[in-house]
Amino acid sequence: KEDFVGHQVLRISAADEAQVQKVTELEYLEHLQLDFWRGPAQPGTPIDVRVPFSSVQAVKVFLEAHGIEYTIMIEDVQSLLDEEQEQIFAFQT
Amino acid sequence: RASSTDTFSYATYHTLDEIYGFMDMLVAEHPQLVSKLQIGSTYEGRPIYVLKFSTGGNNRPAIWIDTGIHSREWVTQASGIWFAKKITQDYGQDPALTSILDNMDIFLEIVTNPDGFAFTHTKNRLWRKTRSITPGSSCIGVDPNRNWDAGFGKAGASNNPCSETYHGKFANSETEVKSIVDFVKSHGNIKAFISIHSYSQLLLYPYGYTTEPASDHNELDQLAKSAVTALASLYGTKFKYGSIIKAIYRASGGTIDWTYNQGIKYSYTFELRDTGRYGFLLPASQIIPTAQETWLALKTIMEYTMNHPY
Repeated sequence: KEDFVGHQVLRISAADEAQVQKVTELEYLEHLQLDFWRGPAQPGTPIDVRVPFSSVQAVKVFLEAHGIEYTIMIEDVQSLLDEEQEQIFAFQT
Repeated sequence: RASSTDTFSYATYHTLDEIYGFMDMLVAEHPQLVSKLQIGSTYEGRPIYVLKFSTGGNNRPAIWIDTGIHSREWVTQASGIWFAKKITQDYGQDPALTSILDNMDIFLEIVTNPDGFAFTHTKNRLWRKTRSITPGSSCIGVDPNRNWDAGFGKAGASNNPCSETYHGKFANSETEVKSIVDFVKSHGNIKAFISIHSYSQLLLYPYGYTTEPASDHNELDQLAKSAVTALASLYGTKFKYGSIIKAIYRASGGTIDWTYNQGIKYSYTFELRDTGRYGFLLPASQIIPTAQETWLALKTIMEYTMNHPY
């Protein structure tokens, strides 16, 4: 089963079209293995992206270097998944 | 395993087998109202089931509701289960629903992407696409909401098989999509088509592949406003509404663009809870409230469809 330890979901706020474009460029860097939960759209609408642990640092440096605001929406995806599994298991038992 | 749909738990997430078992129980408990149709098989050979709610007549005007076309959006399949039970509970009790079912049929496809859904339970909880193999690529799956013959392949989808929004080799390449296309065409009397996704709390109408407004834009907008108002009346959950391309982004090959172009005027997509605290990992404690509030919006659209025959 796929493991998501250390994966974070970032909520990116692109202030203008140029910043949306910058984030869109990230989408094509396949080695980062980004999973856009909410894809890049017009400025002002949130962009949510799941970032594997191995890419977190690089992505944050990239965003900060371009002055693109972001917050951490989910600190660790795996911990939420564990909670979800526990809830299902608790119900089944 | 629940022994009836009364003891079945609607407040937890279920596997594909449990959901298919629920469907069989519901049909067995309400043979006069509910039947189960198989409209096709998935890439990996799983049956694709649709529940039909009908009180008689022959090829009556119908309403289509589907959930789970993106397999990781678990709150949608869970809501679909709740809707199915609600319909059987409220027929004969709730005047609006009773009137709808006395005049129309309702088709409900709870697991629209069975292969992807099974994969979220076994291998990768965040899987979104189908599980078809693309020759020449090591990446799996097509985005079933980019594979419809409406602006197919245009901007708003990816031609990269490794992308989450890969549109596939050709329109309707995915059997999960083609099965619905064939069903809609053979039925020929569907008057409303509602495809349910999560998350973001949006109610969307065509188009996603063009900025051209739909010819019924004003009516669709007004009805969307009424529907999200009804939804918010229960728990105050705020939904935005608008055309796909305006409310979120350009998306080509989408389900409701195709259904609208088929002449199904009341074509809508829901994006359920939440706005991004949990995203696709919405806690099970929110399943029932999400389903309850969404049901009010669905009833608004269904009632309007019934009262505005075309």
